[in-house]
Amino acid sequence: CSDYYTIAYMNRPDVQKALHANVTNIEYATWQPCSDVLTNWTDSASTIIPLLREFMTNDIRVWIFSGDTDGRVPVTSTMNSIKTMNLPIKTQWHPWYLNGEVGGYTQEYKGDMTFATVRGAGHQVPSYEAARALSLVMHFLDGTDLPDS
Amino acid sequence: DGLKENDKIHKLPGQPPVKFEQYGGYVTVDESAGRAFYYYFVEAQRSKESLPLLLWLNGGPGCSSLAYGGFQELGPFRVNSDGKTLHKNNFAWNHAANVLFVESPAGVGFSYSNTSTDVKVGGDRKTANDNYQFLINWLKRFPEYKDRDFYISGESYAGHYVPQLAHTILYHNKKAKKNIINLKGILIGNAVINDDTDTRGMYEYFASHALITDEVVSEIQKQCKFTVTESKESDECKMAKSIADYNTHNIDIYNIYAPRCH
Repeated sequence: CSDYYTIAYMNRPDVQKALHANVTNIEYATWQPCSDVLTNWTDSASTIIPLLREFMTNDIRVWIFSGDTDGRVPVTSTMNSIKTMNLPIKTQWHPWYLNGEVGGYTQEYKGDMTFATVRGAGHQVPSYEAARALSLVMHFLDGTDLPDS
Repeated sequence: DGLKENDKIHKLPGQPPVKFEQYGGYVTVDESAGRAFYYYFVEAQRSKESLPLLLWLNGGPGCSSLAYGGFQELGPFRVNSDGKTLHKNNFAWNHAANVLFVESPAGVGFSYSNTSTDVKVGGDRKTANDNYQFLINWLKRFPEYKDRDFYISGESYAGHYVPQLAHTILYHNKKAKKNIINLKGILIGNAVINDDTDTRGMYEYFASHALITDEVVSEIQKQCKFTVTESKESDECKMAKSIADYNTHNIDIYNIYAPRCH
C-alpha cells in the first residue's frame, strides 16, 4: 500500500516546502505518482534493441535485471527479447548468491552485457527484495560479476 | 550562484536523523516554454567525492522517479503508513552511489510547463531530449559531479527512457569529440525492451505460473499479431486475451504472489 502513503506524504504543504517543490502552485491540484494530465504519447519505439547493440560497441556497460515474480514485464519477456539479439554467451546460466541464499540467476554475454534475475521480486525490484537489489547495483557499478558461491 | 545551496533540504518532515546531504528543486529544460523538471538528489552515505553519479528513472510513461524510485524503492527513506513520517531504508542505493531522481517528462509529479500542451502531450524523443537538457543544466548547478562516472538506471517503461537518454548522451559526446557526460553504463529492470517479445512473454509467463491454461496461451500465440494496435487484433485474439484478463484480474500482476492493498 506504499503508493497511498507516498501520495499522502507528498501532498502535505510542509513536505512540499521542505522539498522546495510546487513553488508555483501547479494548476493540477494534487501530486500523483503517475501523471493523469499526460494523456497523449506521440512516439514510442517498438524496440530498443538497436540501442543496446550501440552501447555494447561503444564500451558502455549494459545490465538487464528482472524480478522473477513480476507478471507485467516478466522474466520470460526479457529472456525472449535478449534471445532475439543472438549474443555470444560468456558465462552459462547459473545462480548468484547473497548471504548464503540464491539471490537470483544470471548469464553474461560477450560485449559487457549481463542479465540477472532477482529471486522473489516483483516489478519494483528494490521494494520487494531490497538487499538483493542493493547487491546487484553494487556489482553493476563496480563492474564485477555477481558472486557464484 | 547559490542555486545549489538554495536547493539543500535541511530535514524532511518526520525524517529520522541521517548523515548525508539531500537536495531538491527545479531545473529549467526549456526557458521559452517555461518547462522545468523537479529533482531530488541524495549524496552517498560515504565517499561521496569518489562514488559515481547514478540517475534513476521510472516508467509509465508518466510515472514519477520521486514517487517510486525515491520513496518506495531505492531512496534513503520510505513513508510510514501514517503518511506523515519516514523510516530509513537500510538498503538504499546511496550506499553505493550519489543518486539522482528526476520527475520527467513535464506533467509528472512536481514537474511543470507554462505551455499547457507540454504537460498533455509527450513522447520518447521529447523526453530523451528534455532529460539530456536537464542533466546538462543540473551539472552546472553541481559542477563537482561533471566529470564523475555516470550511470543511468530505471525500470519498466524506463527500458525506453534509459537507453534513449544514453543514446542522446553518446550522440552529443561524439559530436563534441569529448565526454560532455562521462557515461559508463546502463541498468534496466523489468524493462519494456521489444514490444513483440514483451507481450508474448507476458502470456507465456502467466501460463508457466499456472495463472492461465496452456490452451489459452496457445490460442493467444496463434491468433494475436502483437505488432498491431489492440483494436486491430482479430475477434479470436480479443476473446483469448479476455479469458487471460479474467483469470488474472484479481491478482496484482506486478507481483503475482503479493497480497493486494485494500
